[in-house]
Amino acid sequence: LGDVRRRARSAFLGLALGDALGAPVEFMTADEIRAQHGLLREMVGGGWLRLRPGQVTDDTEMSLCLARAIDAASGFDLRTVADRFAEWLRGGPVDVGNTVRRGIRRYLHEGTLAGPPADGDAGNGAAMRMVPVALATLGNGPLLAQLAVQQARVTHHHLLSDTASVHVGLLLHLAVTGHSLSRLRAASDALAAVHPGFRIEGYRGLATGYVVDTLRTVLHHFHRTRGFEECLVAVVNQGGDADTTGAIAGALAGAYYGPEELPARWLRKLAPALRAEIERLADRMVDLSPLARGE
Amino acid sequence: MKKVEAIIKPFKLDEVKQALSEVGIAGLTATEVKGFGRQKGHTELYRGAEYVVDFLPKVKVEVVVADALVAKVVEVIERAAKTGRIGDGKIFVVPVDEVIRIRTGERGDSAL
Amino acid sequence: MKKVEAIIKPFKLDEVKQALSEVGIAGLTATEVKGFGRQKGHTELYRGAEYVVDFLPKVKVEVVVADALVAKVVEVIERAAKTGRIGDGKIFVVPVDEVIRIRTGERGDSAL
Amino acid sequence: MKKVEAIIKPFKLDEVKQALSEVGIAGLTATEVKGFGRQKGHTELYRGAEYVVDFLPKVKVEVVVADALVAKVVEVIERAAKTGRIGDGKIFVVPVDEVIRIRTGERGDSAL
Ligand SMILES: Nc1ncnc2c1ncn2[C@@H]1O[C@H](COP(=O)(O)OP(=O)(O)O)[C@@H](O)[C@H]1O
Ligand SMILES: Nc1ncnc2c1ncn2[C@@H]1O[C@H](COP(=O)(O)OP(=O)(O)O)[C@@H](O)[C@H]1O
Ligand SMILES: Nc1ncnc2c1ncn2[C@@H]1O[C@H](COP(=O)(O)OP(=O)(O)O)[C@@H](O)[C@H]1O
Ligand SMILES: [Mg+2]
Ligand SMILES: [Mg+2]
Repeated sequence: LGDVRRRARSAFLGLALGDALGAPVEFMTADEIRAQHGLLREMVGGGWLRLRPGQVTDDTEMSLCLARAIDAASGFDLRTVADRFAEWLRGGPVDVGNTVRRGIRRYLHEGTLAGPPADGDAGNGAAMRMVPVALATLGNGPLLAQLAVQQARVTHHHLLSDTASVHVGLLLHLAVTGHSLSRLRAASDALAAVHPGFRIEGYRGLATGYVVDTLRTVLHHFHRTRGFEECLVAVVNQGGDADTTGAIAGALAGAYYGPEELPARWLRKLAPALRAEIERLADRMVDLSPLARGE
Repeated sequence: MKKVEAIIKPFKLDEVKQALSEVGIAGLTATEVKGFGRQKGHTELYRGAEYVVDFLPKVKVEVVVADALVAKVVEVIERAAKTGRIGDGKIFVVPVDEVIRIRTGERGDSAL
Repeated sequence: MKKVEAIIKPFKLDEVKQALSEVGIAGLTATEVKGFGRQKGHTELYRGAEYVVDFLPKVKVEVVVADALVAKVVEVIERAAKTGRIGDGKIFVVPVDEVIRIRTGERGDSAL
Repeated sequence: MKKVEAIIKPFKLDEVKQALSEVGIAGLTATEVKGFGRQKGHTELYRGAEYVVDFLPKVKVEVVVADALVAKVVEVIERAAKTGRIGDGKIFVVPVDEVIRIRTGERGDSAL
């Protein structure tokens, strides 16, 4: 279990690192990034949100909402999760996705924990915040699938968002429990057999907020690179929704490569209190998991 | 979808904006306008002579929202913009047939 | 209730306002806008060089009134704002679902 | 008849105007407004200190057109105003009951 805990921490930290590395170039094209930064390999801050170097955005903050809700309730309780999202929105966060805002607003006004199915809900805002649910359900695949969809539908009600959220959770389960790259690849190939849109081959560099583009960007670079830093640098320099592709790639690569591969110079840029809370919550999620409880 | 148009006192803009963000509304457009109403203008001194300015500066706030949110938005603006003195302003609710987000082409409620 | 929106020449604002108050309409909101229409812009001299300004300053007057008054208000504005030359402007009548007076919470025709 | 209201980035006004005139629309009204949305404001230097302005300057373009032209006008504005980056703006379509050309008294589609 020691190895699982180490990988769980580096998954959650990897998420934050990917978010903070990519956010300054969110919405930029690969060419614009090359013109402005050359090859982006440091925490530079700035961007359309005028961030401090190492500052995280909604990707990490919503993941923290989920982890804090699971921590406070000593387990997954959807209304507690929705309440934390609502509190976060009221606090005036640095950025909120349009679909996320619509969903939390619906919860605020109608009290419903899921919105109606909507064609416009195939964004990546639900899949980006999967780390806490993945860690808290380690050891139980069906529970992961159930809670992944529940948390997703507070803001995004779309088959592709559901599918991507469950798949990110499954890959995190496999990586945190030490499975091989080929086992992870086989899981994604199995998904593509059912949902061809998610196939890894034939990637054309689209890194938009559409969850299929997001996941293809992450998986393309994860399987072509041989290290945490190399993977994240490749993903964020693709541009587009760079903080969110960075966050998901960071979580996956963090889980797979483990804590020793997280660059110290990037970790130093994260706010110390944030880093400490992430590590505590990662441990706590694992403690609550069926795997740790021996169920 | 409806457009909620509120004519408010200029110093109330921040309060209205804050109150709307508390209920999850972030997008709005504000315009500086001149108001003529029951609240008469005021006298100003200009180059030593007194003259009546018969209008008062106001701000027009426009917020387009889904139908389900109209009543809430009106209530929130009403509460935030009210001082109880003449000239607090008016809120108009106008029907909107279609909304388009220019960046992405999204239409209808998902463009809000 | 309807909103009567009139785009008029700026120097006509006082006349329009005066004409409306003579038929009992005291409340209105005015906004400085730029007009592009058949009436082309004009040439201005700026630092000795001539350049074309393709827009003309206009004023948008917005008056929300009870249905029964719409025809009268349109007629009054039309007469007061007219010069007979290109660029006199346009009047648009837009439906309004609800009106709220912020100071008192009154709704509907009694808020006008 | 409908009013197409578009909130766009200020530097896009000329392109939008040009694109509309290519489909035969010459009349429009533009207003300088302040936008609050997902795109954050900007920092300005004032007396040497940097401070954040949370709104962004936008332009509101209003074009009243016959029903048959609405879809075309929306499409033209959408294409001309788009940069693909946050803050491109929104287009609202609002019903219009009546249009009057002040100069001639023409009403309905012939006033457009
Ligand atoms: N019928 C109306 N149509 C459009 N705008 C109006 C109307 N009545 C009032 N207003 C706007 O509302 C503002 C406040 O109205 P006013 O009559 O002074 O105060 P109160 O509503 O408190 O009696 C005015 O300055 C004007 O901008
Ligand atoms: N279709 C329209 N939609 C919105 N505003 C318009 C429209 N047509 C004209 N306008 C406004 O009305 C003003 C006067 O119109 P213009 O065409 O110049 O004169 P006229 O109506 O006398 O032919 C313009 O400057 C513009 O502000
Ligand atoms: N619901 C709304 N009602 C009125 N105006 C809005 C609304 N949402 C956005 N706007 C206007 O549109 C502009 C652009 O919106 P923004 O949210 O920044 O970008 P995007 O639509 O690209 O996500 C804002 O600055 C604001 O003026
Ligand atoms: Mg983000
Ligand atoms: Mg993002």
